[in-house]
Amino acid sequence: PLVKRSILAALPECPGRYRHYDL
Amino acid sequence: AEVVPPTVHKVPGCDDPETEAAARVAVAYINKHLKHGYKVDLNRIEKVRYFERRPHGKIMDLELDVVETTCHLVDPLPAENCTVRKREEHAVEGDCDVKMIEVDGHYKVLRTKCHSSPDSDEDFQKSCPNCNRLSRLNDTDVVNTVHAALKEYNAQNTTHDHYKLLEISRGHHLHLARGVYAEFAIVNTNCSAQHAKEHEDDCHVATGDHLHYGFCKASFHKSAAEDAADHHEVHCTVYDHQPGVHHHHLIHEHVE
Repeated sequence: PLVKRSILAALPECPGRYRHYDL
Repeated sequence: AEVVPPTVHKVPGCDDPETEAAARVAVAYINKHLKHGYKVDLNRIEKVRYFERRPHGKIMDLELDVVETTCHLVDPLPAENCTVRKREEHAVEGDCDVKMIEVDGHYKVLRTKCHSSPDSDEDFQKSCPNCNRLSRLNDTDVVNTVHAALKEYNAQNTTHDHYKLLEISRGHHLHLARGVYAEFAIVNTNCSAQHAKEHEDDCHVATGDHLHYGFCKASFHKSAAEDAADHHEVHCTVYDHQPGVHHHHLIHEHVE
């Protein structure tokens, strides 16, 4: 059977978190 | 031989431990090779790509967002112990492209390219309406404040070395106090303060174990009353001699 794969799971998690502040 | 384009090794996340480890190495490299201004700290990993490297290891392309700390590059304090400059002080950020290789958990930086700029006037105004905006480093008032402050510092104690200006690193107008604030780096010369009074042109940057760098903060307040004197203030920290540490680029560009 064909299973639909989640696209979100394959997306890279970028950009990362801010360590200080958002400029 | 047929040219095979590099293949994407895997899709890494920007906050993956491996990416963070690589970014730390990159930021240390950037700080070690700074030519002007202040040491930086990592703010955000914008992008990362890994490529397979034959016969083993991988090539890593990183885009890093870094922020200025309060430690000038002549300050011997390790960058990780430095305080990141507050946004209210009109922070400066840098965008850096880094190419590095990783083999068996060891990273080597191949190339870095950084471009730094202050927070935009519009954003800064929005986030901090009453804060003082950074001035250009060649702003006449900033330059005059620095020269007056250094003169005062050299005159304060006639027994110590005579210092020269290495670079002006920051400055802004104090609008409410009708004044100027500036930060600058200094280096000692082979002259005593007394000797420099008469023969300043003969004074050159000290060499060997006698070389000391310093960092100063100065402010100038214009008196509100016409007949009252203006107020100058300067505080400098001179660092112990750091064996093997030279800032030739700064000396050549700004002193000689």
